[in-house]
Amino acid sequence: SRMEESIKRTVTENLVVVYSKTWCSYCTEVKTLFKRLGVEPLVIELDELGPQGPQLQKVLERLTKQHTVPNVFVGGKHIGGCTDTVKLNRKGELEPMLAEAKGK
Amino acid sequence: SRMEESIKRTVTENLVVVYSKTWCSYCTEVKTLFKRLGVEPLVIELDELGPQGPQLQKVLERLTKQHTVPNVFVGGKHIGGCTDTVKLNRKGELEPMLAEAKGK
Ligand SMILES: N[C@@H](CCC(=O)N[C@@H](CS)C(=O)NCC(=O)O)C(=O)O
Ligand SMILES: N[C@@H](CCC(=O)N[C@@H](CS)C(=O)NCC(=O)O)C(=O)O
Ligand code: FES
Repeated sequence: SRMEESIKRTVTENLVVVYSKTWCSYCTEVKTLFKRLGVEPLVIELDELGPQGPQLQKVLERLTKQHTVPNVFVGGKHIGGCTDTVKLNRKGELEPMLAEAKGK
Repeated sequence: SRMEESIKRTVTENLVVVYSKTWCSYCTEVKTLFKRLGVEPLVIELDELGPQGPQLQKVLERLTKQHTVPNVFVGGKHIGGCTDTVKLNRKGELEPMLAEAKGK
């Protein structure tokens, strides 16, 4: 579908992409984490897209099996939500992932 | 106002009250925390009350200066949101507060 293609293009053309909602503290946490690591994520606020928001959230669910926000991609790879991202960082695996994706 | 009186009654008649939204992970965290401490909070899901939800959230803001969820009360006392509650627990101050309120 067109939205699916648009998501795939977005996540491959941007180092970090976070599908988010403006009021959500878990989304805030994940955006802050990336900024602290020196990376400016591309943030797509699903609640600011009118009726397109829920549509996008549905397509994301089809693509990632995840229906929640934040929905996080690094180097085109789906890494999960807030807890997954924080875990990856605590294990020391997030920064190497970012460095490798940057290098490409 | 009637809603203000209803909130005051609710928070004084229940050991722990959490004003919450069903989809919110910060609210889930706080509910889980109290259950782990052996306390069953009274949970009011603001997104399940139709038009009353936003009204209640406004009155809570007037009463507590807090417009966000979760909005947490222990022993009738406003303690704050998720971060405040977690902090209080880490400092070892939450359980004494619960014990004292239970005693009353
Ligand atoms: N463990 C997940 C929790 C994700 C989650 O439950 N997200 C909530 C918001 S905090 C959500 O998307 N709720 C449904 C919605 O807002 O559409 C994570 O760490 O990201
Ligand atoms: N630091 C606060 C953050 C509270 C917060 O930003 N809550 C969000 C949801 S996670 C909120 O209420 N947003 C506005 C709304 O949903 O009406 C806490 O720990 O509770
Ligand atoms: S909406 Fe509260 S943490 Fe996401």
